[in-house]
Amino acid sequence: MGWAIALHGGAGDIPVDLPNDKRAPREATLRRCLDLGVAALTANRSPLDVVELVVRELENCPHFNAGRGSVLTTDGTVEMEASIMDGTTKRCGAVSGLTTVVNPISLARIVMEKTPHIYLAFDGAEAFAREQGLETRDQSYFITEQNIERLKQAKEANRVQIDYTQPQPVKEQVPTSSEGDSQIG
Amino acid sequence: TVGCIAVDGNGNLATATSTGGLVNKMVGRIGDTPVIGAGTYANTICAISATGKGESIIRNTIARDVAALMEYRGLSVKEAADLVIANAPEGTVGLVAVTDKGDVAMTFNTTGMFRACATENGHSEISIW
Repeated sequence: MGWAIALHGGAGDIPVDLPNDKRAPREATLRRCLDLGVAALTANRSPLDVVELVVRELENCPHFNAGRGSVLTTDGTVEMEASIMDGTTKRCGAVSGLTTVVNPISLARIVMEKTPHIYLAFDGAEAFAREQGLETRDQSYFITEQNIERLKQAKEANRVQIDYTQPQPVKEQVPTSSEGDSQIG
Repeated sequence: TVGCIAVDGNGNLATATSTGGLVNKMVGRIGDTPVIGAGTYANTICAISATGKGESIIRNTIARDVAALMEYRGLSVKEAADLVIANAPEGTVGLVAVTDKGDVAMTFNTTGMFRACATENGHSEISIW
């Protein structure tokens, strides 16, 4: 028995020759977030506090697909989602369809702690965030040049992408959207 | 997608996951992250945060399956995670999991997963592939 922590920044087709200018900032954020979490655990913060503050830090980093740096919908907007769960009590909170909330994970926690529900979405979730005084920003805060480019590429290839999927050569014939999973190429 | 799981020295567990979803997704599309039991789950035995293609994670109830295999069949967290990931569609899922004893599993069937972990007995890792 003893404390432990693990975190992730997304899984996908991460090329083994990822350029250093993409790899280094992500590894640095992982290291910083791990240190943050370890310090909180050794200071006897609750696991619920620890996972929230680590995910908030990851949401604030534009290099990961959450919060600032979220990938874009087909309309070029962000719709963020998050969830949190306490193992001891099985209490949990979830949100989706967020467009202005800076830290979705904190709204998920407030849903868990201050409502009789588990899951709030879209306008209701956004209104609840304002009611609770959570920090909100307009869409431009969340949108990065890199994700605008990724959306452009995905549209050209007429498909959706999971984290880190590499652009396909344009000449490849991609099936139409009605063919479901083949959309990730 | 980003996620974190933690257990304290008393065996209390928690998990959290957050994401922007899929690139070029339809407006209004919900992925696995807010669906408790699919992308995020925790009980008194383990805590899991998953990442990847939401539709695949929801169809395969990834997080709850890992917990159920530990709870009902007594598998270790590594055995449970490996089994669930091996049975999910290739190239679509990764997860981090921790138990009340502080055992950690970080498993994926994609090319890579940005991940990091540390334990009180001194193990520490930051990896991609």
